[in-house]
Amino acid sequence: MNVFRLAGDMMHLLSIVVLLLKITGIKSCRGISLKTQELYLLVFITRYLDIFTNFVSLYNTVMKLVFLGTSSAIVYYMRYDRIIKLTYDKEQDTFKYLLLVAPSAVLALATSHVYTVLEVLWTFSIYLEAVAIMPQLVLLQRTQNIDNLTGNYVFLLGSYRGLYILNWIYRFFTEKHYRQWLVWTCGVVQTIIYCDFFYYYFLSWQNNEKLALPA
Amino acid sequence: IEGGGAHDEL
Repeated sequence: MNVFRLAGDMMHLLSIVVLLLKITGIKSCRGISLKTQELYLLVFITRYLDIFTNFVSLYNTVMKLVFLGTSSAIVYYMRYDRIIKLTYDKEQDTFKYLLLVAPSAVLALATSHVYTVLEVLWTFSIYLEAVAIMPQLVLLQRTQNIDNLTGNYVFLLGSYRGLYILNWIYRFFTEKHYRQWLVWTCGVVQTIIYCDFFYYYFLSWQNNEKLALPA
Repeated sequence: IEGGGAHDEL
């Protein structure tokens, strides 16, 4: 494992911790898209089905369990916590699941390398992860007064994607059999989706102003 | 790696 991959994983973990702290700390999930969170949970479930059959390292197994556990907790809090669920912007979070899930499923069926259930679901999870942030970005655009934690959450998540690209470039040059156009394409698409957000994030940081995305 | 995919990544 290289330093980019480790740093990427840590950013990913940190983004989830920041989100959980925001939700449980201030008892509010304002500005957070439940749809994106549910899609991420679906991504983790479909990707980590191999958790008991394909042992890579203790690190991988523990991280998989942590990602599954924390994303389930976030969805649970937003859906069922007596106080927190009242702060969810349901009317604003209108992105259609099917718009993201259906193309991912079709692409997974069309392009999976081998046709086993695990492999097709793994491929599906790669496609879905690339676009799962979209409901969140749309919601951010509609939210006035984005709080710092929400902005930082999306920023950390974007950093994780950026670092994974560096990890792939590193692996491409250091590992003989590391060829995966699928993961590359999806990763780049996913990172491009964040570009607009990054632009406004840095702008607000530079001018010391609150983050706001133009509608 | 199976399928050339990054199955050892998260």
